[in-house]
Amino acid sequence: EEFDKVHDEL
Amino acid sequence: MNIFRLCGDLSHLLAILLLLFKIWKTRSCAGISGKTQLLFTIVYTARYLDLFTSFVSVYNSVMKIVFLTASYGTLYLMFYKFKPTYDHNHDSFRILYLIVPALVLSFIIVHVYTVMEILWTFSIYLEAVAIMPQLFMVSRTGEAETITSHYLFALGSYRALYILNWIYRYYTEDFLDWITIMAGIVQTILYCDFFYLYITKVLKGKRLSLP
Repeated sequence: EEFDKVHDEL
Repeated sequence: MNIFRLCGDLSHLLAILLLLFKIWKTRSCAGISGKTQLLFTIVYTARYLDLFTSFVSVYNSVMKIVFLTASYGTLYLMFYKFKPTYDHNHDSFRILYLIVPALVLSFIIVHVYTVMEILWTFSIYLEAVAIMPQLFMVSRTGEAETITSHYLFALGSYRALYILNWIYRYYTEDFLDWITIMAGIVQTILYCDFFYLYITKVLKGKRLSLP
């Protein structure tokens, strides 16, 4: 499974 | 975005601007740990490299650029412009004791093995403990200027507010990231002693001094 996590916090 | 995260971000922004204001206004960085500032600059640099790889929102990008610029600006003021006022004798915490474990841990507990993800994880772990040289310095000198206390309070509140944000996001979006949550809790715990002194002394108009 591809890792597609985008860190949307600062 | 929710109210807790917005307040957390604004508190973080306030802290960074307060510090720059203090140094600029007093023309001095006495009482400020250059090592903590260096660590924060490493943290922002490692984490915000994603400015080049992913876009979240204008708000997100602008804040990242502000944090980066302000942290490099702070280093410039401390180590160049007002260098004679830097109290390096009291800033004696060994930062390798923080950097190395954070780096090792970011190779052990990480979501996925990519350079960007390891850098992001490293920045989260390092941020959790980056305040230690500053707290160590306050304990060594036994006091902190009032504006430095406000700075530390705003900086500590930011991650505490993020914890509320994570609880909120867990219930509303099913969002759960144990790496940030655990590191955020450690980070907030490190400030607890300081929070107590801030509330019992600084808010009552007294200078923060240790017994």
